[in-house]
Amino acid sequence: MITLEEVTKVYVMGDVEVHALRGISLHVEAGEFVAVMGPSGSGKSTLMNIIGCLDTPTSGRYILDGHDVSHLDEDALARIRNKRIGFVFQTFNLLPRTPAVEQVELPLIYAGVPRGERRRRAMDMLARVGLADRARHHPTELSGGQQQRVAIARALVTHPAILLADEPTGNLDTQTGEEIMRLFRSLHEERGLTIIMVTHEPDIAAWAERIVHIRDGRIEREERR
Amino acid sequence: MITLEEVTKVYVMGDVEVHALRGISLHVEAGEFVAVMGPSGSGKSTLMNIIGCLDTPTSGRYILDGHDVSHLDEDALARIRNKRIGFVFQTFNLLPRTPAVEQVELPLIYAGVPRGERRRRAMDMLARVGLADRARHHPTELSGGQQQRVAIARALVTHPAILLADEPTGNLDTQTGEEIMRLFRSLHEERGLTIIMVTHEPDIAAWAERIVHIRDGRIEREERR
Ligand SMILES: Nc1ncnc2c1ncn2[C@@H]1O[C@H](COP(=O)(O)OP(=O)(O)OP(=O)(O)O)[C@@H](O)[C@H]1O
Ligand SMILES: Nc1ncnc2c1ncn2[C@@H]1O[C@H](COP(=O)(O)OP(=O)(O)OP(=O)(O)O)[C@@H](O)[C@H]1O
Ligand SMILES: [Mg+2]
Ligand SMILES: [Mg+2]
Repeated sequence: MITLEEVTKVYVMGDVEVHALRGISLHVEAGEFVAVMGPSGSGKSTLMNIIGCLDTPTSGRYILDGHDVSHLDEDALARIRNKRIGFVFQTFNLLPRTPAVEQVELPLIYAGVPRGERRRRAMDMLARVGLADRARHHPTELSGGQQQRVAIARALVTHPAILLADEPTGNLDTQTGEEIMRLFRSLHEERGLTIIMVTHEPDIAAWAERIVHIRDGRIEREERR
Repeated sequence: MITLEEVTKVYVMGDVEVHALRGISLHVEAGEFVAVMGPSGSGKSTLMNIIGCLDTPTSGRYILDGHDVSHLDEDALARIRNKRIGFVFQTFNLLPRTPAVEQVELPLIYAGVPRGERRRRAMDMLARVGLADRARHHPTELSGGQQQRVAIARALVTHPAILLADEPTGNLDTQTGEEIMRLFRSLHEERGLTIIMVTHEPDIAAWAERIVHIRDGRIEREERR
């Protein structure tokens, strides 16, 4: 399903080059649940952005469902993202003056889902992350962990084939974090959802079947559970 | 140094009231290192905003260094903040198109520190959080944990009397998180820095001398170490 071959990513800032990814080769089967761990600045979010079709590699190949997507243009990447991928961003990326339920409806609008069903599905997913009573709140009226859970609900509402979650429990207490992991696990088991999740917490990584350790833009080692 | 007496905070949204704090009484001595833990949405950031003079209670009193600050206006609160308090926000609150070193210099500009000394102190604090080589990067050119560390450096650069840190390691791997905690501990021991830190990670809370557990806007229990 997901194959990266010697993927690199170089950021050029004037006369300075930042080598964020230095040759990543990775294969993730459909239906796998993979955790990604590594030091701050080691390239995890950069890797997630490439897998999620939000960015393209500097060199190397990315084959998604049998198609080479390494050099697609913005529109083609956007279409793949909207149909196949749900992304929970490390910094949430919610719309500033929009109620929680409308944040979660947004991907359904892009998918052409009718209004009544959109509202029903958005409210259902908000309930599943424990925020049924926060549907009308704007981001500034939500706690950090509540904003994070709105971002999670938004990523899941289209029933994507692949969930990419970048530190999804970074702002959640242990118990709420476990509720989210139980939600991920159940979607994984019920629907065969492929999950790639960045986390720095070993207790959260323990929910995955496989852990990929990143250091300095490379895969350092892997663990299978 | 910090005394809260029956502090409440009520948010009114049309005909709905959200009781974020339901009567908090808390005393923190100068030089104490306190951790605050509790479920998502339980009132931790609201409590921190009141202690940090970013917000005022709905009822109850807040006495800071012997002065009742519960009902000060914006300007008076801002003066206290700038002189006494360093705040690490749960969502960083960095300026969008500003290099890291200038983000850290900003509180020194308000404090009237001359240009050469500002640059030196900002670079020194960036080095202490491991980001000397990221000084020219803007927030979008930094990883999540690097943005978090810029926010930490900015909070510490004025040598505040009180550090308020809201989930300061939420985006940091275990090792980088420990480096930050060692920095906090050394400033606590060298300078008598008073620290109040929200965290959901027990390993991070273990660095404090005292843990306050919040639930539903109230203090549920405390632990001393
Ligand atoms: N401006 C606001 N208007 C209405 N409700 C608000 C507002 N700000 C916060 N709230 C609500 O107040 C409660 C407490 O919020 P707070 O941010 O203090 O929680 P928290 O303990 O920091 O949570 P987290 O661990 O998720 O960061 C939450 O339920 C939140 O929805
Ligand atoms: N647009 C950019 N321009 C220049 N450098 C960048 C840019 N984006 C990221 N970087 C650098 O690339 C490296 C990898 O960043 P990335 O966000 O992938 O790290 P990360 O592993 O997600 O870190 P964290 O755990 O702190 O979130 C970092 O050192 C960062 O400074
Ligand atoms: Mg990251
Ligand atoms: Mg909070």
